Amino acid sequence: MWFTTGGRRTQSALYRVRWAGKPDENADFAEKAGASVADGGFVRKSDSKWEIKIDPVEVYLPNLENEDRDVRFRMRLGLENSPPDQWRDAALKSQNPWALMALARVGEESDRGPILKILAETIEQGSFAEQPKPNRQSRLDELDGAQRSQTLLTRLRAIQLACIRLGEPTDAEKKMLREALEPLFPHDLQDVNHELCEILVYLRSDKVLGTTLDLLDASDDSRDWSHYLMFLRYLEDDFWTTDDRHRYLEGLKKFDSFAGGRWWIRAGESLRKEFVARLSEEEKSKFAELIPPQQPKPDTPPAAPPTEIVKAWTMEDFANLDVSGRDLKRGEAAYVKGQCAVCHKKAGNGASARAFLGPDLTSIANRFGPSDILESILHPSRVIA
Amino acid sequence: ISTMPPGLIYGLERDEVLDLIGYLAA
Repeated sequence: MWFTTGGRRTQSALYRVRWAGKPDENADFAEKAGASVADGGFVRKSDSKWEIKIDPVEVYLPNLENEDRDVRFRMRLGLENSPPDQWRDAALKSQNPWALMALARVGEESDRGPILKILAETIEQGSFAEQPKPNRQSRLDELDGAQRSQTLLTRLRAIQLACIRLGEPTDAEKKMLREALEPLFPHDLQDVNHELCEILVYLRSDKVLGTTLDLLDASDDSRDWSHYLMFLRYLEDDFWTTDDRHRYLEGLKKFDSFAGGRWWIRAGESLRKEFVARLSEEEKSKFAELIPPQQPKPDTPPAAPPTEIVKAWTMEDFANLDVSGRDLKRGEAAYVKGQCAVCHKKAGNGASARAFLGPDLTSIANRFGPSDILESILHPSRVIA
Repeated sequence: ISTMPPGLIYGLERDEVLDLIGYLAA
């Protein structure tokens, strides 16, 4: 991983972070493939990148169960770069969701039916609906590693890929998928719900609209709001009752109330414009109050700008600038009084909650020292981004 | 070119400017 710090004429640095450990000696899959993990990947060997004589069924397929996510990923790429005829049958027989995902990516239209059938059946037979509610902190541990490959999310992604890459499912296939997925929705896990909503909208499930609106009612998480309001748009008019439309418009009102950046606000405007355009004249007058965008209200009203000039400050007035031990409460008040909060968001400053015109200053201290900050205020155009 | 009006800071007392920079640099 590479990253930079600094910028805009302040001191800059470029860092590289790399793993300094030793490769696992037991990882014989790499040896079988004729390369080592340490040289950056089993798939590369001397001058022939993909043309290694490897039996995909013997090497790649079993290692899709490997506990290392990175290895699983490489194994899937290995499968995808082998002729599908060599491993198609074994992949279907294995029912491994990563293998099915690989087949969905490189297979043919005739593979779609078998892939979707296996996924629907394994989802129906699995105990995915009964997953315990995970505790947030342990969730990554719980889902990472080998377990994650077996989770519902991988299967849902494989379904999506099969539909995207191998052509639109037949009506019978759609019905089969709806029957497998509808009982799981709503789920305990948020990201599973997001994927289920997407797929069920695609499958035009009768259940998806009401359930999603219920999920929204119970959620204060902006990730839910941006996701669900976006995907429900794809449902045609005959899926919506007047009550549903009312709930969606109420939802847009709540969407507007989240403190977000400029793209959040623009997304809200676009969703609203598109939704209102689909309303009948009768509904437009019925919902007249909900249709205009809600005016954002900052937590604390913006202060009036100072009218008296104290001094036209220059850099020289603040030579040897030392701001250690300054009063942060008064600094926050000055941030509001000096009108900074009107355009620049700073986390924790309520008056700046709706500011999105200028750059976010929340973590400015990580990149700029006190003199740089003062110079940028006094000479805003000296360095142009 | 920045649209920020530097003049707004002219309405702040010296101490307030220092507190503001201290707040931003914290």
